[in-house]
Amino acid sequence: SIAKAIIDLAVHGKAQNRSYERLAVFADTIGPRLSGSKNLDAAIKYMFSALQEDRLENVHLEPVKVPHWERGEEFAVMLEPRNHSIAILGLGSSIATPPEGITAEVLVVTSFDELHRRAQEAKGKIVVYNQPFITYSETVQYRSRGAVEAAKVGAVASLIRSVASFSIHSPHTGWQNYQPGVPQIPTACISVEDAEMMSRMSLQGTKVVVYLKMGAKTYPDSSSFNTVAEIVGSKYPEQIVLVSGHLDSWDVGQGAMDDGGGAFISWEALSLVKDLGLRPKRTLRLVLWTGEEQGGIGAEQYYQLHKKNISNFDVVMESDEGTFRPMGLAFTGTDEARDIVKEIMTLLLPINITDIYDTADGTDIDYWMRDGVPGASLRDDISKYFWFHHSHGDTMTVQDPNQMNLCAAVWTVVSYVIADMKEMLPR
Amino acid sequence: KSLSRDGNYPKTFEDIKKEIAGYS
Repeated sequence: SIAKAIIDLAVHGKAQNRSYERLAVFADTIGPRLSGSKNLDAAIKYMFSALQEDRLENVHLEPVKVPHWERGEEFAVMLEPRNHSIAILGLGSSIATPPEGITAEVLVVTSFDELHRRAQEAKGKIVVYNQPFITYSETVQYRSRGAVEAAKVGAVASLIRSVASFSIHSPHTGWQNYQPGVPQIPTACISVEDAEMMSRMSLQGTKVVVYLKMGAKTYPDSSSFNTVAEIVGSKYPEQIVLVSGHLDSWDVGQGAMDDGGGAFISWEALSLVKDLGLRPKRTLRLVLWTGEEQGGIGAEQYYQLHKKNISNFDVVMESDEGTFRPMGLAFTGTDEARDIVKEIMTLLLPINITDIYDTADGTDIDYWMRDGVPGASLRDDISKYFWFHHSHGDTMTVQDPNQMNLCAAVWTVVSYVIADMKEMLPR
Repeated sequence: KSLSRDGNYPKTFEDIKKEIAGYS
């Protein structure tokens, strides 16, 4: 009973808590791992040697180029109606303010629609977006496009309510996108509390003036690597089951949840298979992506390099939505393939995690799923994920060893069985 | 029906279910 053996080893056996403990040493040793930073270089070196020490096969680094942006010194202060220090985190790829900073009245809006309705009020102002958190995918548009929409109506900077479902004065960062032909203005996220306070003041008719200083700087692209390790298949070694997470993180907290958890349960899958002396028919390949937070940069270059072998990619799996209590597997593929994966999920009955959900989510595996390769992502209880996402709160304190054990069990049973079945998944 | 790579007929879903059950 291979599935049971994997579950027992991961949840109750000698591998219990290993993925959590490995992640804790890694996160405490390396810290946050922003694309282009020395910490990320150190993280890749660390993993290159750790995967070799774990006696995995074909451990190697695949060179890629990644963006290199640094936030520098930044702060914001409300000057009117009273002095108040605003909690900010500059957004990735933002430009700096002029050396003397920017002092301007704010225009607070709760949506792009309101901004467009009040466009004539925006000239020379700092636009503050106080958009409510709906869902990440919907609300992240304000982080991504807030500066461009504000610049289009003549604003001099944008401050965006953090894309977070809960806050204790914690700003959340992330990447943002300028648009060719639209002036570039400095942009940062602010805490939910500060966005709401300035909104209330404005609605009272109070004039709000803010001073913003940002030292952000974009450098030439940096060299980085996707980190790869394998258990080579016994019968069809050229066919691949890819399990992955991303090794880079934002320059806040420890990047333990995003995406240390996903990276380390993916490593755990290969370790568990190796510990049990198993060798599936197909190659089980671990990829730890670089440059994910800047838009799946490392993954795109990996895809370009390997797409010629796309017919040999059986399934691509990424865990990048937390490793809290697992609920099942999100899957993208044909109905026939879904039925097979549904059957595989029944093997997880001993831990009662057998559900399958629509559409796998994973920036780094999207390139393959778009070309018809079946894809899977770990579905977990993300009710608290956006409390900590891209914030200083993303630390090991957020992670739970038992939940990671269960996530690793799900991840390993699914990837091993697909790698060992007589036929590849239909596509 | 074409032969699959190890010379057998492609499996029915029932066959696949049985194969997967072998892992439990």
